[in-house]
Amino acid sequence: MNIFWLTGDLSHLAAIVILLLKIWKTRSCAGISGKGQLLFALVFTTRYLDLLTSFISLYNTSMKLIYIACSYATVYLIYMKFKATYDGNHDTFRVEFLVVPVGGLSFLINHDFSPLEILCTFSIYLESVAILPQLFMISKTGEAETITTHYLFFLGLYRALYLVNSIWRFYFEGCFDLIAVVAGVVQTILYCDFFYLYITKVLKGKKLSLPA
Amino acid sequence: KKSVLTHDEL
Repeated sequence: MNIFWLTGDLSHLAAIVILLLKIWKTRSCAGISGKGQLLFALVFTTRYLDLLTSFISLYNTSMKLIYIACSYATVYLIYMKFKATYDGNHDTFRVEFLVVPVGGLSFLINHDFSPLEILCTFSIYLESVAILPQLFMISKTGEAETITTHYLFFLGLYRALYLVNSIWRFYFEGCFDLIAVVAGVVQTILYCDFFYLYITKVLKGKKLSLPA
Repeated sequence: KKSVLTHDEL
């Protein structure tokens, strides 16, 4: 493990916990895309099925379990406990337009044509675009709460750090996973516009609002 | 070949 890998994981964890605490403390999921959170729950579920087949380390297992538990807790808060605050009218991204093509792609391009590997590949492809319902919602409402932007920042930062980790592992460990790297590049590119707004607005104390 | 990275990475 290297510093980029570890800080990537911690950034990912920070994002998940920030979102969960935001919803819990404010007793509201206003401005959060429930569909996006359903996609992330699906991403973790399909990727971490390897918990049942292989053991890597205590760190690996516990982080995977924490990610899964937090993502399901978030979905529960949005669709059950604080359903009244869920802004469904603005959460109108058609997720089938992501899930179906990504499902097809994972059958066509993978490392091994086995159920677990296809599901894991599916999760990597899906994760790369799973933020789109949330970004779509922000573009529809034209604004985001500052705490929501912190969530998005850490979620985007995590994959960027993982890309540096991939370069590191290529040079120092000789391993390279083209699928993970290409998906990681796509994922990071999707955040670039947001990163720009975050740095130029939110970090200067302004609320993130888009021009009408 | 299995995607090694995606199983030890999160």
